[in-house]
Amino acid sequence: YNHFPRHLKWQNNNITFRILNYTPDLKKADVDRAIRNALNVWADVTPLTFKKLHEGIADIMISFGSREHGDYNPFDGPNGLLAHAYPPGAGIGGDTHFDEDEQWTKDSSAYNLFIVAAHELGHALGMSHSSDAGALMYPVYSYTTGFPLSEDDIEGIQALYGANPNSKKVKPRPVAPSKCDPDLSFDAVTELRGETIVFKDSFYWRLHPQMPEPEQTLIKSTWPFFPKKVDAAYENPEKDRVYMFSGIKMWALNGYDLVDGYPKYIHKLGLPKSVRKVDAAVYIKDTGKTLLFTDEEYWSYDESTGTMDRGYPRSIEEDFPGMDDEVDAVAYHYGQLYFFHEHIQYEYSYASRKVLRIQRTNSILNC
Amino acid sequence: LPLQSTEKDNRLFAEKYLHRLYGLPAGLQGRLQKSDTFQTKLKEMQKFFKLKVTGTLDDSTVELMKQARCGVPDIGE
Repeated sequence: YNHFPRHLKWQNNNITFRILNYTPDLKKADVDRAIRNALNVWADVTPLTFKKLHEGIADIMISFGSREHGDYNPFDGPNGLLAHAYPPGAGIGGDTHFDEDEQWTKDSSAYNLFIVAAHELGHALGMSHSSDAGALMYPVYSYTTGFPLSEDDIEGIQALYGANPNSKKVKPRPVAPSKCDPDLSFDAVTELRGETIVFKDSFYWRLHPQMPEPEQTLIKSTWPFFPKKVDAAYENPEKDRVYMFSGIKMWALNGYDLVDGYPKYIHKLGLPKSVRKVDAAVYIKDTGKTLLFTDEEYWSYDESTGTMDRGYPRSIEEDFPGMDDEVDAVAYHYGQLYFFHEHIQYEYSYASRKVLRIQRTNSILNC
Repeated sequence: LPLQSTEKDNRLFAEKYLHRLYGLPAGLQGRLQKSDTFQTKLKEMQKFFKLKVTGTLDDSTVELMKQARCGVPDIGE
């Protein structure tokens, strides 16, 4: 890795940023998410925090522009130069510019904004180009999935700011699960505002009806407050909440933001203290009940009263004939329950109480 | 012999690249001086990218120069 001459860095760890304008190539929310995720990549491994400003002067001013765009350092039209950023300092220092003549995307179809932003924001924090071809700070664009920092990038940024005192050591570029591994199992599945989110290890896939390929992202990149593994998750669309479970804690999200008052203990739902983890959870829209699966049993939680239904837990095997006695993840669509256990997916009719179809778990990932 | 047009294009492209990213000075200079500086900057670039350091504009160097990249100079300020 390399730093800029004189090892330029921010003098305090609380850095502000502002997005001055947006590319028309992406939705505003997608740009916000790409920038936030890119900043979180660096925040994960340093004591740095990033606060978004909506007006005034921020340390890092982010903008999209084409050709000569105000800094006498013009872009060159499509391809070639994609973006540039200035090392930490007053005025233009830290400012990050993206070439509007590029096609910016969320996936690999053109230039992925998250990848480029993560690289540029590395400059804005004091990282110069690395000659290590595997590093994020290598100056040539390459699309990768998963956590983008290599050991070289982490060593470089920590030489400037030190390590993150609040988190465990981040593993550089963890090996992302392969979606078409025939033995793939899921940790959890939920809906999130019309998208399906599939959790596996420290990653999740987003499936959108209009996206041909699932998009894989590190959980920590989107939800830095969340533990690296999710046991269960479900959406209550009426409340516009997604609940995620890990061990004895649960988190509620409104979109991508954590709801105040969370995390809470799962026992607040009415589960006994002997339950230490929820394996799977699903909200049944037609009944207003949420089913919580723990080992070989399941519980029914009434969303309207906020209480656990009487007569539970009940046996999974007895109430869902044809199913395995344990489940990893469950989803509900149009009267059908989709149970995932190890590498098998069971399509189960909730009305006729029978398994309709058995497929591989990863069939929902287009495998 | 005059330069082939692809060669000429590549040379101009490389000059622009080195000017933008390796501080190759622009403007009027003597032919010899310019050529020397071009070669020096080209070697710097080849060394950084772990290419074979030849000082000449070979195919692998041109190919790398044509890849999409970040616009922050690789050396110095």
